[in-house]
Amino acid sequence: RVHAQDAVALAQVPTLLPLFGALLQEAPRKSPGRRLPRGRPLQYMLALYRQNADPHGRPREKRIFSANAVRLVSPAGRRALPPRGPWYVQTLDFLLEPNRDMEQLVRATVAYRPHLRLSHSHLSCHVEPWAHKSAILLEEGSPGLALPEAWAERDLTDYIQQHVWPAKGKRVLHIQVRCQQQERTQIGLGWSQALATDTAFLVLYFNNTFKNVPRTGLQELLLENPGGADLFSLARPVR
Amino acid sequence: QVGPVSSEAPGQSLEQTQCSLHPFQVSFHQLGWENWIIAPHLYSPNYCKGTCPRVLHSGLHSPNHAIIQNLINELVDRSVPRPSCVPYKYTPISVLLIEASGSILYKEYEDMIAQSCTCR
Repeated sequence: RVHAQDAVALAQVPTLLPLFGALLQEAPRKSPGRRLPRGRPLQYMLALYRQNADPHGRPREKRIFSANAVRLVSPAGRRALPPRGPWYVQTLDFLLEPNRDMEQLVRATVAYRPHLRLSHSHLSCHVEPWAHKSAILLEEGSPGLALPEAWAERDLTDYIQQHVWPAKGKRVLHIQVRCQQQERTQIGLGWSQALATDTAFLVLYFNNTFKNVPRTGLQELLLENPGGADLFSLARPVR
Repeated sequence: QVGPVSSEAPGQSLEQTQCSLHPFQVSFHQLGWENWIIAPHLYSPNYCKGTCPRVLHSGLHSPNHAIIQNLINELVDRSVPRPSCVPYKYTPISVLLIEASGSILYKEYEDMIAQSCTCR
């Protein structure tokens, strides 16, 4: 087991232990007692995992996407707009924060549920990116991936790469989930509850591995590390 | 003048001692990573173990240097060790994990599973 102090020390020397450096960058800091996520996002990613890797974790030969990292991002904020006729609209805010220099975004989609069942009615939904002043309409994305049942996907790769994906720092992607009531019945307050639980989330595809971390030489590492005198003696050539 | 290949430890067969791949499985729970790795539960890194023979057959994919080091050990200086039995090829592993931000990440890590061994 790697203790917290050791973990910090290991993370500071990714050149020496690139795997630990990569793993610890991604590991949660508050690990003890942490609850694993549940619900639809987890189900979605587990389905994606099973499609792309066998039970031992070996990547399958025929994978459904050409990326070696896929991140599911849940909305950081959501607002339900007042209903208008048969339309029920919700705005979702996704925080985009590239946390690695070597992350190359190759695909970005919004996964959503196209049909929401309520007790006496059901809603047909679609999603679109939402700028504050005007809605931006895009063509429907490619239906190439085998998605878990009951999920649809909207490809936003070009939009996110051109308008949202930050070179540095944080940006917010606004998405509207627009649902239309199919029957002329009273929905009541149930719609906001139905929209409040994981109706849509962002799925980002990257091409990167910890191998792509630029490796500095041992000498450079030691020069950057003021307390590296002891290590430096190890690096001296032996006569 | 290279001698015949023989078992290194008396009483043990050549197959038992010669450099080869050994299956080994560990759980992420045993590594203390179960709090943030969702899948898979088990990890089979495997390992290489055994003695490198004096005559390195082609199946071991040994570099020329290993052959020379064997000769040095045999003919010149016993303090120079024989080549070591180490992994030759690896395969990646796919992991589903929880990031510090709470996002769920599918990621492939290269060179995580030893697939074959070599003497070098």
